[in-house]
Order: sequence, then structure tokens, then C-alpha cells
Amino acid sequence: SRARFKETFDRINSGFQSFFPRLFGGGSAYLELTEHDLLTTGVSVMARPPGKRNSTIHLLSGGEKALTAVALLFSLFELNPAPFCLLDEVDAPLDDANVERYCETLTTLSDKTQMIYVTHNKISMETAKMLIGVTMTEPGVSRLVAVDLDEALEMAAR
Amino acid sequence: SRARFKETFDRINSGFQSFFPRLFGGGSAYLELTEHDLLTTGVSVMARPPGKRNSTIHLLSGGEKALTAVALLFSLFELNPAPFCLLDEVDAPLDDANVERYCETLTTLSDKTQMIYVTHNKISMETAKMLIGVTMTEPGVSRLVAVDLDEALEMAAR
Amino acid sequence: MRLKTIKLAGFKSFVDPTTIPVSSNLIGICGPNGCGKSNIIDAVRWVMGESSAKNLRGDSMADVIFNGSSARKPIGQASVELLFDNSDGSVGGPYASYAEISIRREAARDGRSDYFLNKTRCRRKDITDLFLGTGLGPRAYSIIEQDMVTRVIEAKPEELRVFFEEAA
Amino acid sequence: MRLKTIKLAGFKSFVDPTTIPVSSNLIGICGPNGCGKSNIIDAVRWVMGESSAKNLRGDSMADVIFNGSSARKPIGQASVELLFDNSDGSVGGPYASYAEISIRREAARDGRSDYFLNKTRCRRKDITDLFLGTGLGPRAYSIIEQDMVTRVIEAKPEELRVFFEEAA
Ligand SMILES: Nc1ncnc2c1ncn2[C@@H]1O[C@H](COP(=O)(O)OP(=O)(O)OP(=O)(O)O)[C@@H](O)[C@H]1O
Ligand SMILES: Nc1ncnc2c1ncn2[C@@H]1O[C@H](COP(=O)(O)OP(=O)(O)OP(=O)(O)O)[C@@H](O)[C@H]1O
Ligand SMILES: [Mg+2]
Ligand SMILES: [Mg+2]
Repeated sequence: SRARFKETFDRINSGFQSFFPRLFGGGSAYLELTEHDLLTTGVSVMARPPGKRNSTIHLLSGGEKALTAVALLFSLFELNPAPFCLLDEVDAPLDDANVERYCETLTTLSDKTQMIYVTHNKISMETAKMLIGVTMTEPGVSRLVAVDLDEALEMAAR
Repeated sequence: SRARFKETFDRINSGFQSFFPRLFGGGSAYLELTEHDLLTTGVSVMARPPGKRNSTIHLLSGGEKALTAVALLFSLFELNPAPFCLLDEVDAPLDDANVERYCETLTTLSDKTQMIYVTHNKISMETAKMLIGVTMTEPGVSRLVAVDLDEALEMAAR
Repeated sequence: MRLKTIKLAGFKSFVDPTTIPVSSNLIGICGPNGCGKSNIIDAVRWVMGESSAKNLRGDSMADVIFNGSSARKPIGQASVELLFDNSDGSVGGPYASYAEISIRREAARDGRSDYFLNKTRCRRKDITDLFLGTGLGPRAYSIIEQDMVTRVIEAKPEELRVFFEEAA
Repeated sequence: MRLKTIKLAGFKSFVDPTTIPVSSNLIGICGPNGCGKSNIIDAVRWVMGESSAKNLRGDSMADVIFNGSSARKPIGQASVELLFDNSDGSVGGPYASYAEISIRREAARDGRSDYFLNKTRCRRKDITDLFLGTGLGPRAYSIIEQDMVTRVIEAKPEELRVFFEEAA
């Protein structure tokens, strides 16, 4: 129904407008309806990273697009918040400053939600309160190990 | 023509079989023709990372798929080697061990080819003989800076 | 409602029974390429009722069963269990009074696929009914992967609308 | 043949004339998200003759011209130049005797697009002819991006065949 779509849209838009500057450390973003008819309208993502000009998501850089999408996905998640949220390597295209803010957002969300995230990123690993390592020491067979991050970083350091 | 396709296929296959174990630190891979008719056959990518069983590329993990594709793309590059090769963040989904081997391969290729690669990865940055930083201190305007890696790593360290 | 443990046995590369203790609200999972991290995510999606093999990165539903390694034979059955703490009573319906809620799925190579709620066999619908209002489910936004990120980035305005309709 | 410098002026976010010294065979380019790294790659693709705006992440070919920032007005023209050292004489054809070879492309908002070989205006075809046998060109495998990696991964056997035919 029109009313239901509008209400959903407004809630997602409000969350998106809040998550974007948290993840980007500034700037702004919003969702735009492309037509007046709520039953047929499309939704357009407008984003303005800090210092840049407003544009559709398609004109952003690779990392900016990914982070903008994450802001929208967090907002969609909060529409219907589950006890947990699983993330698979969404920090891959981000620079260090953006990973830091992504991690701060994960930390804040973890007040109410169990955040479980797969990552190769050192900053994200350091953020975790509990770090689970997965290994395949026996070929083809996965096992868990508890990870002592200081030890792991020391081994990885060159 | 049939002969030309077969010759191209064999050369790419040979390069692929060589690059794969260099990038994966072992294992093997090869290209397979799907039919007998060289004019209509498709090409299938078979890959066996170290310790794993042979399978098509589609059954590999995210990082394994990407690295397998890189092996194939290096082989396609060498078919018709240009003076330079530009790479844009192909190391993003790789774990540290795979990034190390990717960097070794970049270094070996740089004997004959000018390798210019965009990266967010610290190991890849440390590999570079020359590191160019791009900044946007003035919003929307890109500038180059020479990067002193030790300084940059120190600033980035938490 | 909070997740206490995820248990896998025979699921993809987790051939040996494995318990993931969800003992913190901020858990990182790391490891080399191909070691099984995304398989854990597939397992959660699967036990919550995912019925499309494509969304589990396979061709058929039997592809989630451990299919062997150089040292081990393939096995015949896979199972995944999510154990929830419901001491806050936030799960409604017939299970509101349970302090713990376990959902479990088993699959065998002969195509058999069974669901269990607190050890009692049930239908997939009972699992999805349980999830109503909890934000859980195989297609909910509680699982965010690269694939989803890419689809959001590349979505045309009419496609993004569909995302919103499904989320409503 | 080896690349000596890449010069950009007015190309996307590189509004100010910028010279990239290609003084090593192993060059890393780093910087924050959105600072212009991929724009450099677009510039090389563009000057080598890329004619599809989609492959330059734009809707029209004018999208490569600096279109303004909070402090600067849009400008009317973009140019990119590749300067090659040809002292080994490896480039054949009419330019074999030149010690240096410069290829340059300019574009203006009115749609004008010009190519220059060693400062002399030429056709796009002269650029692509120069590249024959050098492995260079806008669609050659000398530029490897995430997009290409994804296409290789997702290619069906018949699609991968086409990659090979184009490379032959
Ligand atoms: N049914 C199965 N039986 C046994 N092994 C399987 C099965 N399905 C997948 N695998 C194995 O699981 C591995 C992939 O695991 P996964 O995709 O979880 O890796 P990952 O840790 O996410 O890696 P990456 O960091 O590259 O994303 C592959 O080696 C694959 O062979
Ligand atoms: N014609 C143009 N005029 C001015 N700025 C432009 C133009 N085209 C693109 N840009 C800007 O260039 C920036 C994107 O640069 P680019 O894609 O090179 O980033 P990047 O360094 O590769 O980032 P990432 O690490 O996220 O991939 C955007 O901020 C965009 O606004
Ligand atoms: Mg994975
Ligand atoms: Mg980029």
C-alpha cells in the first residue's frame, strides 16, 4: 500500500541519513523518490562524501560506493533488527580512515546487536572483543582456533 | 581459424599453469576445452589450490577465485606484453600470505614490464620501489605526493 | 533473544562437529583465503531456511554436505544448529516460555532435509514463523555480504524499490 | 619502449596539470578512498583511445573533463599525455626512428576530441596503429581492474572463449 511504502521509505531514509556521516566522518546522503506515484516510483541514492559535491551513488569511487551501500544496508537492517548481524569482508575496499569509522559503527551497533564480522583487515581484527580464527591445517577440513591478536600480528609483521 | 585459436589457447594455458602455483604457493590449475570443435568450444578454468581438490573456479572461495583470475589475466597479458601493466586494487580480497606471493610475482614481472599498481594494502605498499600518494587535501582536487612509507606506516599505526 | 552458539557438523568444510561460542557482541572471524569463513555464513543462512542452492554457492542442496578431502571420505549428512537464549522472553508465540530455543537443520545425500525446533521435528514453516518479527530469516538484512553490497550499488531505481518492498 | 611520464590536465579530479614520473618498474599508488587513484587508470585508458564512456565510469565522453568542486569552477577541456622512451627502437613503423614518442588526447565540452602524436594532430587510428604489436590499447590486458577480475570469475565457458579470441 502507498502508506506502508512511504512509512518504510521514511524510516530507511532516516537511518541512511544518520549512518552515512558516521561512516564517512562527515558529508551527507539521502534517498530520493524518482516519481510522484508511490506505487510505481523508483528509489535513487544521493550521496555527498565530505568535501565533495552531491551526486548519485554511481559517480562515487569504488570505496565510497561500498561504504554508501553499507550505510543503506545498516539502515535496512535496523528496520527489522535481528539479534545478530553477520558481515562478510565488507571492509575490503576501504582505506584505513574509513575502516576505523566502520569499526566504530560496528562497536556502537554491538550495544544492542551481536555483530559477527569476517575480515582480513588488521584494524577490524583489533576492534573485535573476541577473535575467532579459522584454519585448514588439515587440507580441506576447517577448524576453529582462538586467536591471540598480538601474537598473530607479530607473526604477520615483516 | 582453428589453428590460431589452438595456438593462443596453448600459450595462455601454459602461462596460466605457471602463474597459478607461483601465486598460490603450490597447487595446480589448467584450462580445459569443453568440446572437440575448436571453432565452437568453450573454455573452462580448473583449479586446485594447495591441499585442495581439483574443481572449477566457481567452487573456490572469494579470495581463491580472485587470485585464480589474476593468474589467468597475467597469462593473457603475457600473450601480448605491453611496456607497462596497470593494476587497480586486485589484492583487496587476499590474505597476507597470498598478498606476499602476489607481490613477489609483481616484482618478478617488473624485470621486463613497468608494473604500476593501486593498492590499500600495507604489504603491497612496502613492495613498491616507488610509492606515489594521491591526496585530495583541497576538496575535489587530486594532487600527487611522494610517500615516505615508514612515515606513513607510523602515522597509520595505532 | 540472543544467539549463544552456532554448531556445525558435516557442513561444507566443517566435517568435524564444531561449536562457535557467540560469547561477545563484537566478534571478528579471520583466517586465510579458502579456510571456511564464508562457509560459516552459509551455514547460518542454511539453517534459517535458505532453499536456493545458488544462495549457498552451490548447484544443488546436497553441495552443503562435506564432499571429501585428500584424507577424508565424503560423508552422508550435514547439520547446523543455532542455540538462542530467550530468557528475556522476546520470542513470541508458542515458544515464548522457553529459556532456550534451538533451531537445527539436517540434510542427507538422498535429498532428505529436516528441521528441528528444540529437538522436535518440525516443518520449515515453523522455523520461519518463529522468526516473524525477529528480523531473522535467510533473506533478511542480518547477513551482509559483498554480493549484496554490489547489488545495492548497481541497483537501478526500480530495483532498489523492490529491496525496500521486501524489507517492509 | 618504456613509459617515462603520464601527464594529466583537467582530467576528472586532476584539474591542475600533474606529471606522474614513471621512474621505476615497480610503482605503488596509494591514497584514501575517492582521492583519484582509479582516475589515473581511466586517464591511461582514455588517452589510448577508449571510446566508450561506460568504460570510463561516465555517461558521456564529456564526463572526463573536470566538472568543478566547491572551490573551483568546471573547466572546458581535458588532456592526457603518455611520453614513451623509444631509444631501443622497439616501436616499428614510421616512428621507429624517434627516441621519444608522445601520445596525447584532448577533449572539450563541445564534443571536440583530438589526438596528437609527437605534437602533430592525428587520427585515433594513427594511435591504435602505433600500438599494434606493442600490447597497448584501451582494451588490452595491460589494465587489470576489479571489474575484469569479476568478469573472468563469472564467465561461462563460451564467454571465456571470447576473451581468448579477442586476445589472439
Ligand atoms: N561441500 C563441501 N565439502 C567440502 N569442502 C567444501 C564444500 N563446499 C565448499 N568447500 C570448501 O570450502 C572452501 C571455501 O571456504 P570459504 O568460501 O568459506 O572460504 P573463505 O574462508 O571465506 O575464504 P576467502 O577469504 O577467500 O573468502 C573451499 O576450499 C571449498 O573447497
Ligand atoms: N569529471 C570530474 N570532475 C571532477 N571530479 C571528478 C570527475 N569525475 C570523477 N571525479 C571525482 O573523482 C573521485 C573518484 O576518484 P577515484 O575513483 O579515482 O577514487 P579512488 O582513489 O580510486 O578511490 P577508491 O580507493 O575508493 O577506489 C570522485 O570523488 C569523483 O567525484
Ligand atoms: Mg569468503
Ligand atoms: Mg578506485
